[in-house]
Amino acid sequence: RERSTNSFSYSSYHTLEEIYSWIDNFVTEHSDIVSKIHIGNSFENRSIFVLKFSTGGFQRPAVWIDTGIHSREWITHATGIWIAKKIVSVHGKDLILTDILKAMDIFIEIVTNPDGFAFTHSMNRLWRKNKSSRPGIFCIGVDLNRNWKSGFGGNGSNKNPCSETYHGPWPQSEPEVAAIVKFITHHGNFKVLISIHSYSQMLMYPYGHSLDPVSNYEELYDLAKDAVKALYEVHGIKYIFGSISTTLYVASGITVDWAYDTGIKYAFSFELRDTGHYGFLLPASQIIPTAQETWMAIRTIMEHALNHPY
Amino acid sequence: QMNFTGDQVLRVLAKDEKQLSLLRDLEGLKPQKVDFWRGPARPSLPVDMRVPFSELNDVKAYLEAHGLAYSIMIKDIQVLLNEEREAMAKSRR
Repeated sequence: RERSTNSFSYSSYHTLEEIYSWIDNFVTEHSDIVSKIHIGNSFENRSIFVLKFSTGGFQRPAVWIDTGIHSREWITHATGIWIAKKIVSVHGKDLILTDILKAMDIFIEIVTNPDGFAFTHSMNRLWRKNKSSRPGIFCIGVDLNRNWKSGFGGNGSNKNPCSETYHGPWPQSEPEVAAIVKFITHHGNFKVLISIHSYSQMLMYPYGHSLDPVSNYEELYDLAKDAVKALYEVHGIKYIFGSISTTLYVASGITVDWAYDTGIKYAFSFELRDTGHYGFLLPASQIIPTAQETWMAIRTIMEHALNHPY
Repeated sequence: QMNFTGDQVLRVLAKDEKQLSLLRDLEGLKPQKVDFWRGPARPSLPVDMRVPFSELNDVKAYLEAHGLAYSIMIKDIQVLLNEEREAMAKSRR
């Protein structure tokens, strides 16, 4: 087992056990600013943890970042881990991040779909969904990014349990989704939600379930443009950006639509790089450059939220 | 662990909406065979799909019969998976 985060390789992929062990070491080593919150259990009863970065205060305006909702997208968990380390490394040095943490808390859920992630290591590297099963349904798993209440069951999701975009029997039927809904709703003061996927180099905002623009779409368009520019300046990776339904396709029951409808005005979904060749099998050598560029985009979004309180 | 030897990822560039719907039909023709890594969205975006080795000839014949231009994005998935696993083992060592 990893003895400390210093021996942990941030430029490699890791198993669920290694990541959970890293989380414990990380929290121990940075207990002044980081804590671990257990927000629930997965369908197969694995713990679901969130890292909280806070410099004090109560129920401060908060930023939510989740990675790994689709288990085969390994680059996203690795990016989440690197960003967590980055936050504690630059706090007190990076003025923007330091100001953000003076006024806001940051929550990162690194393994949003632990059952699916464990399954990609044990049986099927290309598994996407969770591992839920129900009597009478002969296919396993629900697409956790189709199980949210907003637009549930609409176009861009599938009622066929064998489909990769199966939306599940009812909204928030999946414990992995219900745990996040409960946590964010109970907290009540989230201002930013960022859900990180791969791949195809896009930064998108609501809506996915409708072609109608959200009320602050100009602001989100400009913010996405700034974030994508900040990302490009790191390693020259080009992203496209816009609303999900007009940039990619109509998708219903997705995280960012639920977040937006819950009142989180700055809701974004990343599709990280694959540099056009690797799809979900991005080599580990690209973990750090991917995380570095993604961090600059996320930092841009958080800075905007800090300067535009609501 | 499932083995993906010989499975390929094909990148298809659909010219128009009609060709996109031909790709969507493929999911129905080959249920649980064709795995869209990037689903059919709009003509300006590529469609990436993983095709099991056993279905490759059929799927390529379907694409060619309908004039759908494609390239091979990943020639053998298992090769990349083996490299990934070796890299993890090396890092652990």
